[in-house]
Amino acid sequence: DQWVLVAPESVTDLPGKTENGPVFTRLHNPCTGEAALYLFDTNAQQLFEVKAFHEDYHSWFIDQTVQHDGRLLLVTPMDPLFMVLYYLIKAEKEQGKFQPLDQIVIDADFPSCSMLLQCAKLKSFLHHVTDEKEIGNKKFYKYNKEKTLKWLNKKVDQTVRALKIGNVNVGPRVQSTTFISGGQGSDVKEEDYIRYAHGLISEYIPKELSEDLAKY
Amino acid sequence: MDLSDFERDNTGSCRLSSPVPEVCRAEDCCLGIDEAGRGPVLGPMVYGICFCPLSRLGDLEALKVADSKTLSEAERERLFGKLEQARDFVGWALDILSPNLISTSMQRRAKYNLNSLSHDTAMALVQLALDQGVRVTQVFVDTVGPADKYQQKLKERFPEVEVTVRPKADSLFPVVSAASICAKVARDHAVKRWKFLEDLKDLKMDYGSGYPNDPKTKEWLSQCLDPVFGFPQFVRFSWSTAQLILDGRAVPVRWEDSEEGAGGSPAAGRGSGTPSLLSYFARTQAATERQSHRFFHERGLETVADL
Amino acid sequence: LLPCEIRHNGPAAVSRFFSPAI
Repeated sequence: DQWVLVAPESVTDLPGKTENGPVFTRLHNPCTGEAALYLFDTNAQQLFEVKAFHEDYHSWFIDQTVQHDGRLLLVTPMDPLFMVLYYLIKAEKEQGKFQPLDQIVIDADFPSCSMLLQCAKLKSFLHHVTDEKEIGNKKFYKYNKEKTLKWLNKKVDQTVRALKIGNVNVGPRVQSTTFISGGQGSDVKEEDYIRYAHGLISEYIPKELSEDLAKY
Repeated sequence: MDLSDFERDNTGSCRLSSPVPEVCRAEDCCLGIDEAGRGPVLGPMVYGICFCPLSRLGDLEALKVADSKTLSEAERERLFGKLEQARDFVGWALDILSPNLISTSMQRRAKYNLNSLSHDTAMALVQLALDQGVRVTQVFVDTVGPADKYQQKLKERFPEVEVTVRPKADSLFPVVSAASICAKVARDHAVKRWKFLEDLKDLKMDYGSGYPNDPKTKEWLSQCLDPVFGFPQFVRFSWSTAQLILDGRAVPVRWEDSEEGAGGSPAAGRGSGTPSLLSYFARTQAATERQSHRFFHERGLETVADL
Repeated sequence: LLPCEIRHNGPAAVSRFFSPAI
């Protein structure tokens, strides 16, 4: 079996000897609720989402072989907070109390979700979406909706900036992505950027939260 | 006959022509058109024209360029030599159409069938003669498809020229016989000197006559078949003989314009129906499938659930 | 990447039939 994949080189960096190389794993997609493929790099320091460029009627020649599956897999870094957010919201609904993270991020259907807790900086960014308590040496977390909306709003702002820099067509006109025009056209407003960015961010959060974010 | 250009690159088409005799520019001429290699599944098809002044038709007849189908390869060579020696009043031109060109024309999305290809090639050669200053007043040609339609096509294209489309024209008109000789000699040479681009390893070149109903040819086709790539470019993929072998023994391949619902036609085959215009705009989506954000589906990007 | 779907996984004599071009 083989696949064609484009990923940052850092995915396969092996600092020293380690058996914990990059791992493809299925996790709970926070938007659809279904299983989707993700990648953890060495020692699960970073999370990546796996997307595929997929058009009909393609296959690959790879050296002296033919591969029926004509997808091109693309691996891009993803903020693990999006993944953890689902479990925080769930815990808030079910328990409504402060809990240690390793008791929040548990999933019988996707046991490798615990690898999310190894991601670098996750713990230092949790405060964007949670209230924290420290008892002894242990930290306890509880979902905070207002903080989360504020954090997501920042994500939307960052996305708007990226859309403008990337000259992505966010206007109402349908236009081929390979068509290079002089600009967005006079009919594109700031609201269009925000709506588009909200839509993109919504791909990574539950539907209810997306609706709240839209109102926010 | 110098086919070195075609020997170097036998993937497209190649034109050859003799110098135009001065007398053909000064006097009214008749021009004959014929073809060679229409039926075989192997090798190129060649269209040829031959022209001479009306006043010298008797001299052309005296060369005894008879119905070339009855002649051996060696006899055809000899007659072509005679035509060359008569270069003071006989001119000729050829278009060699490679098997690759024939196959791709017949199988591309906007189908270009063999009859249209033949008509266009013939007309292009007549135009070449006119452009070179030959005073063509009469054209004789064998039927390709319905005779009346071909005649009308030629008359519309060359209104100043008297056109005669007749079955078995090569046995009726010496100038067509002469064109037939030129075309057949060219095909003989092209086939004999064919350079295979593909590495065919130890495959024996014993392919028989090259005609579809020749068991030796069919056997050779089966032997040279690659399950992914099909045949060498010496083979006309668009011929049903070739397609049947691919159907049975090659891996299924589907193209964007393959027939709807088909399991997949082999390497050479494509559907013949015109796809709906709508099929170019939307991919069908199951009713329950959630559509991702336009950023992703405009770029053909989707979430991966499984490898 | 090919403009067709080949329903097969396995060896293919790619270098016999194709040569890379830039």
